[in-house]
Amino acid sequence: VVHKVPLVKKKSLRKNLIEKGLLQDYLKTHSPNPASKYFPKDAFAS
Amino acid sequence: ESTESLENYLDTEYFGTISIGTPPQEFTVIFDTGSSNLWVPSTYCHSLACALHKRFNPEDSSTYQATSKTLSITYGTGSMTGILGYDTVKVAGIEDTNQIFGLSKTEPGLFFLFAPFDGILGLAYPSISASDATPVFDNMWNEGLVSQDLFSVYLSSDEQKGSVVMFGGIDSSYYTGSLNWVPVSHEGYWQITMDSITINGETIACADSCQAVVDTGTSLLAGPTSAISSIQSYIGASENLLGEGTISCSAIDSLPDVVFTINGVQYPLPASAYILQEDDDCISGFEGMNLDTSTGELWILGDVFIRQYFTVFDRANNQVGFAAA
Repeated sequence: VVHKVPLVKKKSLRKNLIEKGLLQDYLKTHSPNPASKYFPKDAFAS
Repeated sequence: ESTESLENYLDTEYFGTISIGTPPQEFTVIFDTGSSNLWVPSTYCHSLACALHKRFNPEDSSTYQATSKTLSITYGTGSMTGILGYDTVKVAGIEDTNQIFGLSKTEPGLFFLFAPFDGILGLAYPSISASDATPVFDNMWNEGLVSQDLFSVYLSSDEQKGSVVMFGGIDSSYYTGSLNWVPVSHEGYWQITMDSITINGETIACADSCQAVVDTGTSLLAGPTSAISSIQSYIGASENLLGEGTISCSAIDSLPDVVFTINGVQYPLPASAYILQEDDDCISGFEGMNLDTSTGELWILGDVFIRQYFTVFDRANNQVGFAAA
């Protein structure tokens, strides 16, 4: 038995912010860094 | 004090629905293989961001059990704080009882205000779960609610439908050929060892192998800034004021595949996959990230990669399976 959750594709937060003219202000003070989601480097020791 | 939160989900586009409590209260969540906690906004939260999202009200659920434990999760420059409680979580018809989850009390900053999701359902290993909360899939398996200790993900390019997370099994109608298995190199994130990244047979990154995290909660394909700069330059992408790598849409027809070799198997990513087209504009599907690389190079295989390769996350054997979607 496979239990399936359908996923819907929606407008991203980035697009919402662009549409509201807020993204540039945000980027003036922040540099989004994808690495910041992940725990410190020792989490990546293989 | 954090001023922004959850910046890592800036580009996320795929969302699913779950419900919590009795009677069920519905939430839109990201099914995120790059984290391990389940949390949703709650009526304890009086941040403006919470007010504009669905909030779990424990007083309306007859099956809710409170705890005195607190939860704090840092995402990028900000954080979410809250408390932990237990309740029944319904996911894909599975009734996951006594599931621990976070009820947010504060979600600082304006950032989350415009997020198209309410919460996050983490699907990574329990070792990275904040407050040692048992992840949803672990609880499902422990309670015997799924027949196989694995789940799989298919992401469609279709704007409206087709994408799916499957718990407890693999549906072969979502891929062609056979699944190629890759051992998990560290049981925290869905982390694997990648052999190399090449274009036209020339190694452009990950020359001496590197680590990669398969993350449905990251939209693009992320790698070290220097390597990404080389790729952006190679494909003719240039950064705009919004931090995106803009590129001519006509390049889709002429640019070569970027080939990821993992466990000896080549996974080509065609230009039609790594160039993201929206209306008349095109942006690169690659993004740079700053990370201390003293332990080696790290790449994030996000939705750009997963759209091309149906992915199985096999907890029973600690391996990831890829097949052409």
